[in-house]
Amino acid sequence: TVGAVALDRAGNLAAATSTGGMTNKRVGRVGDSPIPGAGCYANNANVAVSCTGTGEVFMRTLAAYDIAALMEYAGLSLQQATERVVMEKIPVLGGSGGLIAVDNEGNLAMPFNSEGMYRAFARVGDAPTVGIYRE
Amino acid sequence: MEKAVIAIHGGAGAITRASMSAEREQAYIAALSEIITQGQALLAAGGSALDAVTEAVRLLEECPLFNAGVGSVFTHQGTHELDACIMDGRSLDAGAVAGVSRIRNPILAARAVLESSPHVLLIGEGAETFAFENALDAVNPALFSTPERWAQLQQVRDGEALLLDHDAPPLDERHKMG
Repeated sequence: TVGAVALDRAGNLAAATSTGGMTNKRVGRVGDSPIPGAGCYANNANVAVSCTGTGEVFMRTLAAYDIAALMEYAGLSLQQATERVVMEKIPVLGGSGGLIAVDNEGNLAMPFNSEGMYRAFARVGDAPTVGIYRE
Repeated sequence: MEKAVIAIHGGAGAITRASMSAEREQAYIAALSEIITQGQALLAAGGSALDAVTEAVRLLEECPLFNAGVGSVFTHQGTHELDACIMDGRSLDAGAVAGVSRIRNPILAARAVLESSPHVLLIGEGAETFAFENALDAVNPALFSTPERWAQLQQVRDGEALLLDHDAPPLDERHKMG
């Protein structure tokens, strides 16, 4: 699975996710990637999110939207909301994976509960940062 | 402070510790660096977040290292089924496609659904027909296949009896999520 989130100069957020699914999956199985609110979500009011992981768990938890909801209704910060979902809620249901998220202030979060996640970010005017493993 | 920012991911999973290849690791880092730099440039030029994520994901789909577009994994039956979604935070407009196999860049099909359809999610043949009606070209599903992905399918089918070759990627692609 691949994905991207962005905040532009006008203050607009967007998210995108694309996948080939799971190796050896049953034909017709669909995961979270194409489901708005599960594997992909963006709302200028708070956050843009793209997920990668155990699709069924991300669907059952509406992981991407859950982050927006935790920020909007519970007042959590981006870091708090993404940590809650990726490190607490997803593993309880046996899920593994991670996500990338940016809020409407330009804060970034890229948590994952697996050993690694291919990831990168770049602020306009700064050098890009790339990572694979847990720092 | 400049707030404009873009982030990308290429999947998460377990690390192939025993057979990690420095060359393969560098290939992943180079690909991620190139794609994030292009997304950054688009934002720096005043491009929209929607255009930036579309282009970043399109580039990730074109890179055979990642499980989307070219380089997608195989189903049990040895076929490809691709899914994609895009969402615009300004309006909560969203577009998505699922179970397609003849669209080169599923993210562009999802973008077309967002912009040109009253619906949010189209699947299978209907999604492909919609994409072709919206100026996306049909491709042979074999375009998405790579020898590495075929080998991964055989490993899983054979109960992982086969060993990884010496040039394994940093993350264990047999078990990588998403």
